[in-house]
Amino acid sequence: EQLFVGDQVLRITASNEKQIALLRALGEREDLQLDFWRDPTKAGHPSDLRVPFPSLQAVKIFLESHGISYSIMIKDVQQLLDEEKKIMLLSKER
Amino acid sequence: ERSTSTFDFASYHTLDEIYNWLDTLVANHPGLVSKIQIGESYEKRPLYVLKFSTGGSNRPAIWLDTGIHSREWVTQATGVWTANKLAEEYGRDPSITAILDSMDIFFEIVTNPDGYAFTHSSNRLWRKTRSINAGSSCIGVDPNRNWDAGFGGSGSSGSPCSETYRGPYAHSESEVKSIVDFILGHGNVKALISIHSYSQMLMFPYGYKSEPAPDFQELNELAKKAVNDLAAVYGTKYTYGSIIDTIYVASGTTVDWAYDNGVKYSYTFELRDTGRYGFLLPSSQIIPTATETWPALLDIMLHVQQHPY
Repeated sequence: EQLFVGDQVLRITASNEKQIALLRALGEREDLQLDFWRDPTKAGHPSDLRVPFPSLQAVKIFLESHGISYSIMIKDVQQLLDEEKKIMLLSKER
Repeated sequence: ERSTSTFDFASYHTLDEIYNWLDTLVANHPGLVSKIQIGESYEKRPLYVLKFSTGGSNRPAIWLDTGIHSREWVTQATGVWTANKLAEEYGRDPSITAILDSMDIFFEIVTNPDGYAFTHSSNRLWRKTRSINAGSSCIGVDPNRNWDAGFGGSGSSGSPCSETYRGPYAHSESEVKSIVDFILGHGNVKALISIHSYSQMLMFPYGYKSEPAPDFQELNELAKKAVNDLAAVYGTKYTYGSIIDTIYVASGTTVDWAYDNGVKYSYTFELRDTGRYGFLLPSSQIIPTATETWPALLDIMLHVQQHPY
């Protein structure tokens, strides 16, 4: 089973078309294994990006160096998945 | 004695649990609900569709589907709750009774069973089908880019490793082809509603081109009413409009194919998340999500029933 320990989901808000293009180019980089949960569409619209733990530092440096604002929407994806699984089991027992 | 009353609608369920529940719903509503199989997935799982019908033959019909992107768990869960509501409300709710007294409803709750099973067994964030791509180590096709409507356009990817990989050719995926064959074979489908998550949007054609759909005005007005009635339940705000205006160019989508094939009322929902959990919406939000979506679905289905074409 694939685990997502330490992966984070960043909520990114591009402020102009140039930053949208930078985000799209970032998403194309297969070495980073990024997963857009919400694609970058328009300036001002949020996009959500799951970043595997090993790529986190590189991605945050990239965003900060280009002045692209972001916040952390999910601090640890695996933690939420573990919680989801636990609740499903509880429901089965019930 | 199996009964739908013991099924926990406020929890996420495995593929087997959902498939078993389909049989329970049919058993509990024999005069209204039946189950048909429209094909098989890539890994040979049955593709089941619930048929809601009060008689007649080849009546005008409404197609609903959830779960085409397997990781969007709140959609399959909303599908189960909504199917149960349809069955329970017939004969009680005047709108549902009027709709089902003159139309049939076909509801595919797990439209991508291979992907859904894979999210339970191996990768919770899997989105695509599980078909093998010749010449690539990457698996799967995005089933919402595989339809023959603007297929191959810029709003999809030609790379098998991309989450929006369109597939080797239109309708290459059996999960897609089975719906195509069913709807074209039926010949009297008047509306199609494909339910995704997340980002709270209600969208209609087109996604593959910027030119407005011929029925733009009517589709837009109906979407506006639907999202207002949805927001009235818990205040969840939706945006609405054509796919290309609301988000971006998207080629080969379900609703564009349906619209291009004569299904005038074609919509896609993007259900909540309100910006905290994304695809990992807690199960405690299943029933609120389904409850707020119900009046919007009702608006669209009632409009379809009252505006035959």
